[in-house]
Amino acid sequence: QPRNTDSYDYGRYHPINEIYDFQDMLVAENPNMVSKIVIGQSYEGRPLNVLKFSTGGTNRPAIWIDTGIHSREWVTQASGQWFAKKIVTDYGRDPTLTAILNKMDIFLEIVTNPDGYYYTHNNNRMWRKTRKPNPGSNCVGVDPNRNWDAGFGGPGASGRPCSETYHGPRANSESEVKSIVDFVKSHGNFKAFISIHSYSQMLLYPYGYTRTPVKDQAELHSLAKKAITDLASLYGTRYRYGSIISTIYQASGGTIDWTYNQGIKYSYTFELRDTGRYGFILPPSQIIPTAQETWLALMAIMDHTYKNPY
Amino acid sequence: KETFEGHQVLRIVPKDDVQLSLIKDLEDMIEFELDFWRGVTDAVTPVDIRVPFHSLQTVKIYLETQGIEYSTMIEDLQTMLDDEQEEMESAAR
Repeated sequence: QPRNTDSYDYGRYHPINEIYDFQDMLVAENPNMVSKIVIGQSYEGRPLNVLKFSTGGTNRPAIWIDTGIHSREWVTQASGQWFAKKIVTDYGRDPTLTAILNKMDIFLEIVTNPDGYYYTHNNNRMWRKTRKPNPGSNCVGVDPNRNWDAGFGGPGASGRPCSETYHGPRANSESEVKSIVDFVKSHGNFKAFISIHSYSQMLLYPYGYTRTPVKDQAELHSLAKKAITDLASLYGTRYRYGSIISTIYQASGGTIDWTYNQGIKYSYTFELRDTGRYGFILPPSQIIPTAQETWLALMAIMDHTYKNPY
Repeated sequence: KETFEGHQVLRIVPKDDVQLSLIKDLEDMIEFELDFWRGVTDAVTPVDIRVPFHSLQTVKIYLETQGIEYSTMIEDLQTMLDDEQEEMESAAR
């Protein structure tokens, strides 16, 4: 077992217990900056851990980042661990991140769908949804990115429990979703919300459930362009960007549609790389390059959020 | 543990909206148990579909008769998953 987060291997995929141990190590090593908040429990009773990075103050304006809401997208949880270490390493060294953290907090949920993630390691590598049974059906699970109260149940999600995009019996039916909803509402001061998926190299902003452009479309579009330009500067990974509905397809009940409607202007979804033909089975050798290039885009969004308070 | 011997992932590049809707029709053929890794978006953007072994021949015939071009992105998914598992275990060791 790694003795500290310096010797932790960020270049490989870890089972859930190792990720939980990593989180506890990071907190123990950085008591003045990192704390762990358990915002709820998954259906099977696993803790929903959120790492809080703060240098003081109370209820400061905040930035949310989550990875792994679709459990089989392993490069996202792996990147989340690298982001966590990057934040504590760069604070005090990188002037941009230092300025951000001197005025804002960052919240990072690495394993947003723990039951699904455990299941991909032990039962079905292709699992995407939550693991709550659906009454009256043999099929288990709800797509946690169709379960939010934003156009819930509309076109762009399925009403069939066996579908990979099943929206669930009602909005927020999944504790993994409801816990974030309650936390965001009780905190009340989030200014950016970034939900990270893989794959297909896209940076998306709301809406997915309607063709009506968001009122901040121009700003979100130009910030997305800046972010993907910074991302591409490292390894040339080319991203497409735009609103969900115009760039990929109609998707209802999505995370960032709900967060944007809560007033969190800088709401984005990433679809990380597969620069080759691996799909979800991205080789571990690509974890760190993926995390490094994504970090540049995240910094662009966080820096813009910091410099444009609202 | 669910295994995926013989499952293939096909990368389909629709040429136009007609082919897009033909691929969308595949989504509704639930008996094929298709898993859309990359959904249908617009013409020229690849659609990646995991096809279980039992549906492979039917799906390929469907695509070929409709003149829809595809390539095999992953020949045998289980082989890749075995490699991934082996890599995890050796790294852990």
